Amino acid sequence: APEADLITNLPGLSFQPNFKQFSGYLSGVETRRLHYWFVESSSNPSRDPLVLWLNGGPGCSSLLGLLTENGPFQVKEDAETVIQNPFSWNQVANMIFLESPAGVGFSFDTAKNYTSSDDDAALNNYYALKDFFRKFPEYAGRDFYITGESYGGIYVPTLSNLVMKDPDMNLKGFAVGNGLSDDKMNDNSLVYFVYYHGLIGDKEWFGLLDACCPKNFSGICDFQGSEDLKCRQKLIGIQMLVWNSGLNVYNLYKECYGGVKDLTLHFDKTRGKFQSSNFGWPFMFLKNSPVSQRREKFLSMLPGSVD
Amino acid sequence: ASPPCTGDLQVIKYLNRPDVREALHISEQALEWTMCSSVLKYKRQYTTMMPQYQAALEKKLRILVYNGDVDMACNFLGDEWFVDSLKPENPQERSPWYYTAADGTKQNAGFFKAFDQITFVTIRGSGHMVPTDKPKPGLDMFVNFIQNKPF
Repeated sequence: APEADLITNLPGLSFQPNFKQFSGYLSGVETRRLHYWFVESSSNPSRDPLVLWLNGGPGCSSLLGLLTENGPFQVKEDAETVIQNPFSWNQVANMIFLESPAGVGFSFDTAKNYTSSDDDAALNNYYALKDFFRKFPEYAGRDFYITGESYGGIYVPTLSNLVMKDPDMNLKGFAVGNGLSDDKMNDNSLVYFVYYHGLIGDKEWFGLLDACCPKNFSGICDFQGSEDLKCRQKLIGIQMLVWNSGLNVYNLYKECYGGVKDLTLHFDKTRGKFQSSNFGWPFMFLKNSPVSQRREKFLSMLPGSVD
Repeated sequence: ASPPCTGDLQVIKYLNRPDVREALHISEQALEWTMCSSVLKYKRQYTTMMPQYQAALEKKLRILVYNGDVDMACNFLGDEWFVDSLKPENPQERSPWYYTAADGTKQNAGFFKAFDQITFVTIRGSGHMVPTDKPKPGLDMFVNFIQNKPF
């Protein structure tokens, strides 16, 4: 293991970890430098499997996963005290948290090129893993799993398809949590989900079926495939209900942290947000979705001209 | 660049402390830490992962697809349809799975559907971030997966 990357004194720690941890950089393609934080298993690091964890976005940091989800540490409200997570996944695995692509978290590009894509992200993650095994040769041949969440539904399988061809990495499998697997299925199922959870009533539901599905259809309705204008307008209503009505889109039964700020889209207030972020989390506006199209329309208008 | 309705401001403050950056060996070239990047320009290329899953199944990889069942960003039903659409071999009946709660009682953790190489699992009452919302069932599920134990 690289001595220079060993974390010897993590500020605010309220307990003494019984595992080693490392933080530093892994080389991606050319000028890309990806930050990793590696926590060894607290059980049997020399035998437990190696697991990579990737948060989604695209563009969100995996350190969120480490510090708020399945890592060994949690930061308290005071932003100073670090406590132990009793349900950390490093109780049974050596966990790598990788910030990617470059431009995410502490990862950067020495040439300041912050463009990326699905294939580019997968390739850079693959190169970073190669570099990890160079830095930590004791993990060569170890059972290896790639895991992730949300837009990790794209990151994880695309990376796995590269890694599984590499005989130097002993990839056993992958896991995806609440992942984006298929745009069409995700969007169509959401309409059913919304009805089944009582967010729309019978009148709206039968109106949707009437506008979007062929007469006497059976099976699953392809709402997103409909070209009907009335259907598209009703689907905008569903998207607005899910994302902009004050519901917590990430947990229907949880309060919205900070409260509901605004129930309408105010262009002058949201424009900056849209411009600063070409993604959502995990994908606030799906490509070609009604909301995405509306966003594009907003962005082409002059500030102040629309509320 | 924070996701809607989520907090975690303490993480932003903590990771941007100079002493924390030093302890983590963060380069001076790194930007200020944010939850989600505001400099990244990302181009999506894929609208389905069907070919990638099929290739992984052909390579005999083991796959777990899990969903907190009250998330709307990536809802469980869409991922269940996706797994079904792969037509994996040897489908088992959709069944409940259980965990032991802090008070020692056996509780329903959700439902699962197992196939030869792929398992679809729901975590009852969890949102998008399963390890945060349901840490104990989340850990049990992870252990089952990497240790290849049945649910």
